Amino acid sequence: RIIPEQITVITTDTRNATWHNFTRFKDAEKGSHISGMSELKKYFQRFGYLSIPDNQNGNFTDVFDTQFESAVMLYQQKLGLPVTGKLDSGTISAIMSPRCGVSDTGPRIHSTKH
Amino acid sequence: FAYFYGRPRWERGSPMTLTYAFSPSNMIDYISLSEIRTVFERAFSRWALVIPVNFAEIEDYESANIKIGFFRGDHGDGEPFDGVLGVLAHAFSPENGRFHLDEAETWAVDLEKVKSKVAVDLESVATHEIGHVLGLAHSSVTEAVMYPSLRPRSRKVDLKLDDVEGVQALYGSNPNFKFSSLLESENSSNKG
Repeated sequence: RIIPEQITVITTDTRNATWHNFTRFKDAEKGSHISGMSELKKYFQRFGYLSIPDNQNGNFTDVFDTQFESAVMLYQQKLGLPVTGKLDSGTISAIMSPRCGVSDTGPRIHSTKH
Repeated sequence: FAYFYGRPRWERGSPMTLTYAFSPSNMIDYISLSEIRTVFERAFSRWALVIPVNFAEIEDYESANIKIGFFRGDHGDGEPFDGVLGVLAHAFSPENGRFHLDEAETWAVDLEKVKSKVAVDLESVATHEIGHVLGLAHSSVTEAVMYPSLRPRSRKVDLKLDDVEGVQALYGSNPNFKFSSLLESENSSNKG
């Protein structure tokens, strides 16, 4: 007796869940205010494009300000993307791609042996 | 190509031999150790082909120059891993030698055999992280091994001109290395 082959298709999102949420910032530009943008700023801080803010609690705001625009431009330059200063689809796609944890610009993981 | 701040490199005389070892306790069990060894041997040999540095595997993890292991979440170095995809791995600049891979990834040594949509090619990541261990930072050249991102199910293991020029500026050239062989390889892959 031949038993029909059962095929189970498991679909898995190919992007990290946290970073996948960044799609909602697509097309944001300087002056935008989008709830949760501080998370994206943390991403930029993690990989060396933004410094921790000087405000009292050291928290990022949800405003696409001049400093963030500079960070986006630096990111685009560093990743070989068109430098627009906006969160265009190519930039968002690059941000969501799996990557190495070493900082792109700063000495975040730079260390010497002790 | 780019370097870490201060342009650190290994200082071990010439010819230089760097030892590496796998963690006795932080490994994955769905790929055999012999397969992992083979993958890393190939990855190290690519760099050894272009610079006068040899890499030798040893058993003693603690005394190895380069310490390789798979870790999950917060593993004590201040750079916690984040689960599936996101950050895949990280390594420290010379002469630290720590080389960490995110245990949560679906690591693959043969993408033909692993069907997962989130499979990550171990050899590609290993080759990239060895570049960090040697002192290279991230490159802006999309095709370079030292470019910071890698899509799931993709493979990037061949050093490009940018990678080679960067690492040779740190360590000099392997006397047996010929740039023409690299250019031939790049031309053939472009045609492909």
